[in-house]
Amino acid sequence: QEKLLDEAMQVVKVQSFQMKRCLDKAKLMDGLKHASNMLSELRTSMLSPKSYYELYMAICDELRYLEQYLADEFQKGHKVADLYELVQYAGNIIPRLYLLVTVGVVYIKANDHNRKDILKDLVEMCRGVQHPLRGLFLRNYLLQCTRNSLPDCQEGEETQTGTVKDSIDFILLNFAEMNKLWVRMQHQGHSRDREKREKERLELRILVGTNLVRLSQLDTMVVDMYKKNVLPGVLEQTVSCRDYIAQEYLMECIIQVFPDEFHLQTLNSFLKACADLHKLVNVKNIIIALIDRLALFAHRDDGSGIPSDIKLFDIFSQQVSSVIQAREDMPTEDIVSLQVSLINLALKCYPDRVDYVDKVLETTVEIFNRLNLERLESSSAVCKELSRLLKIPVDNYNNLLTVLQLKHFAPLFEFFDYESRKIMAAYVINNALENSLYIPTQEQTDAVLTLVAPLVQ
Amino acid sequence: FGSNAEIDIALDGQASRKQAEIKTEDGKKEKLYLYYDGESVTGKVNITLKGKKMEHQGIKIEFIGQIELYYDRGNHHEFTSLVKELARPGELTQSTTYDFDFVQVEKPYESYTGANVRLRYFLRVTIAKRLTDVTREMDIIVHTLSQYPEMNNSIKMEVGIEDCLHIEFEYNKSKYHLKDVIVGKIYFLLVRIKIKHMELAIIKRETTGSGPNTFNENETIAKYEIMDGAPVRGESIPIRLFLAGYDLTPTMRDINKKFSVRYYLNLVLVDEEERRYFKQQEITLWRKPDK
Amino acid sequence: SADTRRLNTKKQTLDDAYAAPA
Repeated sequence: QEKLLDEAMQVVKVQSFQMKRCLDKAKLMDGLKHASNMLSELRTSMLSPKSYYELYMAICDELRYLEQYLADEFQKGHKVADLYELVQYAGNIIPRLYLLVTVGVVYIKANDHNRKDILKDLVEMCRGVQHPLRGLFLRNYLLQCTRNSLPDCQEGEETQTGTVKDSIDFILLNFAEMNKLWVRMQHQGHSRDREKREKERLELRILVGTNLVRLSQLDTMVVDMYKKNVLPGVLEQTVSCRDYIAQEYLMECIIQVFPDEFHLQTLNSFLKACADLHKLVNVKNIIIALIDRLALFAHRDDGSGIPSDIKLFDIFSQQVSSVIQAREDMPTEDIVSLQVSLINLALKCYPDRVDYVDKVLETTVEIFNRLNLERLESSSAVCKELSRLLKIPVDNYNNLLTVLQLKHFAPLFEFFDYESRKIMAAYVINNALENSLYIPTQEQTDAVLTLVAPLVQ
Repeated sequence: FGSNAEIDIALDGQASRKQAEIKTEDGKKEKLYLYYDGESVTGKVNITLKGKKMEHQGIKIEFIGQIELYYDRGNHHEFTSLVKELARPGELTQSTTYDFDFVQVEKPYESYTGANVRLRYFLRVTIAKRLTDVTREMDIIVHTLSQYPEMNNSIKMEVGIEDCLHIEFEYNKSKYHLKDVIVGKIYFLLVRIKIKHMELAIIKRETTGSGPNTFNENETIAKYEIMDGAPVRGESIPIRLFLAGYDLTPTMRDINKKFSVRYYLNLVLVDEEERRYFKQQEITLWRKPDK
Repeated sequence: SADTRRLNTKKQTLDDAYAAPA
């Protein structure tokens, strides 16, 4: 790989030098010929994704020179007639399309042509590259070159340049094609190289994710547009691709890249999509990431908090139930982890709503009953998660009597084995002692002692 | 004996007349003055005497359009032949200039230099002498122009190999002018082979001779890669091929019953084992008048 | 100048787009 890359880089060095020399002498056609020769190195099938990336970056640097040269010439009024057509004379598709993107961007920046038409043409013409690796990098080049040229004004202000809706269409199409190529990589090569291929795919994920980043950078995209145009398009590709590597990455990417205000308005769609993901996707982590993020958002000093019309807990509670029901293979400990997140959400965002906390515990009881669970082994992951779950209200309220108001707290103790029940019993008693809890009534005493029966009987 | 003379032909309006390029037999390119059908061919013949005088049996100028088949060099097939007498037999005592004027000359075919045949138009001045004539030839180029065809259907077809590869290809026209653009698409209906890439080739077929002596010479004028990598079902691959980038002539069908030049688009899919799957389709090329 | 606009194309279904090569 090192040798192959070195050889390719040498060609790039020589051709780019010649290209610059010709451009400096205003010999554009000759310069483009050298650029095309340089770009021909990207036709290779011999390089690994990592090496290809290095070659690609080196060539992009050189293409920036060409782009700047053309932009300067246009600025000075030395427009080359039909340059967009001229670069399409190139016989090989890879050099041709890289040059077309470069020239297209110059045309856009020169404001001479219809911006949205050029963007549409570029994203469509890239269909000619169906090779996954080469196609991914070509479309990444398209995305990078156009990052400052995407129309970003509202409908109604429409000019020749287009609106934010055109940018959304452009990016969504590019994203769909890139995701398709990225997913297709799994089928390349021998089955024995599957692990290596998966590793390589992971290295390339940022190429696909950049489309989502670009969407998030559209200033005039309002939440309604995100809800109606953007998220459905992204989720449609994510769910339909049925590839666990892509799904896991993209769902996490959506959470990280778009603002919390958008997530708040689209929870149902997002969480419904979680239910449809591949069984190997760690949906638990995705949902937890979202919950944690929104919980943080709710507590931000500079934030507006959760809008009152968004019943955050209800939505999450309902959708998490649906996800759990839809995903029959979800490990029980993951189910409990989700309940942990929900209970944290309830306590952080709705500290007065004891009923929310109890709802989570009730759901957990129902799930355990449905799964016919009786006794959880102390060493099991489920037991550890359940312990975690039950300690949260104890630590939060610091009042055992409040905890006992949670109707479903004590029933959950019954799922522990003796060892864990003993440990939990000691935990609640210690909490009571630390907080100098006063137990005023007989009923409450009974309730406490029943709870800590392993220590009493 | 009369002494030698130099003949020079100067066309009227040379300074403003357009020139066009044509390949010579040895593959080089030369620039010649451009004429169209019906245009008059007029000018002057300058005869420069080398010596004091020259006896001659007559001076004439001919306008000839002829087809030369390379395998039959001895026979030139003249389809146009016009003569003007410039001077009757006599004696030239000084350098002389003669005007000539071929009015509204029919030039039914386009000039062409190919692999096995050549169609040319030229002026030939002949000073007839007792022993050896003095001649001078000057070639011109003729282009035949057409108008936009009234009917210009697209080419759309589904082709395939059962259980293996099915595509639908479409080209926006069946008749293209020489600076036109082939806009098309390839839609994949079934893909069960490992495709490496796909290209569109422009093939020129020059046919000479007839009957059992027909000879076809194929030349690939262009190879244009339209797809890199392997598509799956439902993929649509765009085609945009600018003809102006290639050295093409109009389609010439059965020219004077001597030869034809036809063009074909050859869609070629190449698989991982270098097997080639192709579909050839004839297109008509025509020459559009310049603005 | 010649019309270079792309031809209209059929949209690929999602199933086809993400299907394993046949």
